[in-house]
Amino acid sequence: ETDVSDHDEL
Amino acid sequence: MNIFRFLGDLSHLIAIVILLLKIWKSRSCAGISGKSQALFAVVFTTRYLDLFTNFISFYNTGMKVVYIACSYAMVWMIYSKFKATYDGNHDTFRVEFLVAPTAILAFLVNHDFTPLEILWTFSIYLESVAILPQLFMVSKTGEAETITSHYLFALGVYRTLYLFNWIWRYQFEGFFDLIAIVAGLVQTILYCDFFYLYITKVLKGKKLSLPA
Repeated sequence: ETDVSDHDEL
Repeated sequence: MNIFRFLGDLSHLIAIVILLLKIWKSRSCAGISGKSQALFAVVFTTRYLDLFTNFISFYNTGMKVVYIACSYAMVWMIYSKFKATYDGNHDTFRVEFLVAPTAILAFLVNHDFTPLEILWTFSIYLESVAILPQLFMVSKTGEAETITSHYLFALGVYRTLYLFNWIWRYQFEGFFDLIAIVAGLVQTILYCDFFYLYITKVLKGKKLSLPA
């Protein structure tokens, strides 16, 4: 799991 | 980027363009929930604040700007330009029942307790339920214009394709974002009933109308 959001996905 | 992600974005864009063109060409926003569209404007605004902090790619920036611009154009058309045709009497869903719980949840369940992350998380949660005023409106009037049905279908397909994108990313990149996945699942499930009606009725050339 990531600790921050994925800013690539819209 | 994988094919599901790209087709998902494309489907999202098509949905928005369908609705913009429908309203612009018919000079009417009858049957469209201004509340859902206003919520989408909030969703895009709170999610894409990273435009000011991160640069990913021209594709990424371009799409984000287009989504934001389209959502505000939609709100402007419904609440200003074609206000006379707006069906406010049937657009009675209480949005505070969506905004308040999703805002609280974003504070409680997020990746990182920072303003940008909380707003991003809020946008993900809010997006998953933002279509409810529109679906409520369709169920209240008992019907939707065929073009509105196409819009809803393309919008539903978008998040469904993102689910496949997330499966792909988990499989090949080992990446998964539980917040996005759970919200995306909820969002897709909300469209299931509509998908059924769309396939059984609209694709057979009938107007979407619900049994009384």
